[in-house]
Amino acid sequence: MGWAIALHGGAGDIPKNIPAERLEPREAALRRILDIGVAALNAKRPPLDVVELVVCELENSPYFNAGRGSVLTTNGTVEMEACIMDGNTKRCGAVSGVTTVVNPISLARQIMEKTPHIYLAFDGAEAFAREQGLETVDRSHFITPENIERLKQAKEANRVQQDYTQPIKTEDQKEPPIPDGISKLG
Amino acid sequence: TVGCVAVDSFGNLAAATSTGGLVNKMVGRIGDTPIIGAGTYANKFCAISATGRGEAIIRETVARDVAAVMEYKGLGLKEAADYIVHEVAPKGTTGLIAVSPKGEVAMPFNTTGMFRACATEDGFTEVAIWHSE
Repeated sequence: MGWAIALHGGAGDIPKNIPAERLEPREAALRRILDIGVAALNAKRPPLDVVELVVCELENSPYFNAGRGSVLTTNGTVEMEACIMDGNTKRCGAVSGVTTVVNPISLARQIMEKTPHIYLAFDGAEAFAREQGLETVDRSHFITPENIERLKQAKEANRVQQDYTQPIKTEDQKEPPIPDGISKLG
Repeated sequence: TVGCVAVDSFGNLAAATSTGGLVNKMVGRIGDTPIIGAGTYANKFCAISATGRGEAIIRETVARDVAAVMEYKGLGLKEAADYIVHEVAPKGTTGLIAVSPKGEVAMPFNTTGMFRACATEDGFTEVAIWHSE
């Protein structure tokens, strides 16, 4: 038995001919953030601290769909979600619909540790984040040029889009899939 | 969607997941990430973080099901994770990362790729995107 760590930065229809300028920074971010997690485990930090630390780093990277790199709603806004869970106790915390909290995963942990509840959303979650003194920023902080372009293309195709996957039909849309060529990375 | 699962040398497990959701999602849409047992779960058998198509992951309670088949069917971590991702979740919708109290790691996905990385105390490290790298 020994420590172990795994992390992900999203799944989808990632083309094997992905341009290097899109691939390399994401690979580099994964390696850097993995090293941070490994160092924390080697320093005997508790797993709950390690997963929060690693996810904060991923949220702060614009290359992944969370925090700074979050994709946009149909209104061009960001609504972020996060969840954290401790295997020993099954204590957990979750948050949805936050728009100004820099690290939603830290808010989820605060909900787990400082409320009698598991899940807060939207205005109540925002208010609790401020009450706890978590860092907040203007909503524009989370909106990247790349995600503005992704939303534009998804709206033109009238589709929703999973991480790294070209826009796909929602269940009530019956028309055939659009051809390749509009996929953009998240 | 981003996530991390970790286990220390005493077998303590934790999971965390964070996301912006789907591009062009409706305002107010809730995905799988914050729904305990769908996109994130941890107990004494494993810690799981999922990524992909949220609605599919919610329907299949992907994260909780991995733990459940370990507990009730007696499968190992890799077998349980592979079963849920490849036999239960709709193709093209789901990836997950998982660790067990023994320090095992699984990272199956049924999409074309998944940005992922892992390390174990014995020195193994992997950073990968597609299958069979």
